[in-house]
Amino acid sequence: MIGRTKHDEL
Amino acid sequence: MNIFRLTGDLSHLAAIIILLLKIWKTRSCAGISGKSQILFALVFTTRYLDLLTSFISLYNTSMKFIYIGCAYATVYMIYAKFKATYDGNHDTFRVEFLVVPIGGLAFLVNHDFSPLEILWTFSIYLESVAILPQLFMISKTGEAETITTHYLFFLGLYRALYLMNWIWRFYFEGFFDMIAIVAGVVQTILYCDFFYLYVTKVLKGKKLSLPA
Repeated sequence: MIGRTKHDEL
Repeated sequence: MNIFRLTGDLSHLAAIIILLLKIWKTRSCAGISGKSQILFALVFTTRYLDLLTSFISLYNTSMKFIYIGCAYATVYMIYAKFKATYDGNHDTFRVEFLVVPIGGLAFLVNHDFSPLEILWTFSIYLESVAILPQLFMISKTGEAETITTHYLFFLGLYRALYLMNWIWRFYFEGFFDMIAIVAGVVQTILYCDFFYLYVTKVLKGKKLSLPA
């Protein structure tokens, strides 16, 4: 499962 | 955001700043692998294209600009400003053997077959091995300046902290990204040998030198 927003990490 | 991700980002920022200052203050990039720095600039460029498409937070956006700016400034200093001090004879890792297979892998194993997502995946895979030219160079020269070992320590620590961040996020948010986790584990494992030398030598005040 991918988090809520696409890629919210740096 | 959690404490592991925040300290991870700050550790990453510290590494980038330490390297930039080392080159700027000593006006020398001796012992630094320009190839690794080019790979890091490529990692940030392919990962942060979403700066053009989505806004997550001021923190997220500003850190991305800082990372990209510092990465290109570092590459510029190595290959232009202080080119005379660049040790090309020892920076001989064949990066094409990294970039090409990883480019192929990003096409095969990704979350979504869209250009931005494939570039993001490429960047995640590339970052996990981008330090190899630098570690290879140190093994060839048999030593590293102490400031360079601090750079490598914080750079390796950042992804180790991200591993804890992903454990935290899986437990509290049910979030996990298998691609980032697997690449992050590989990346952190590549530093283990260096971490051992850093703790047993550099932290005891000795110079980091490898048995030639």
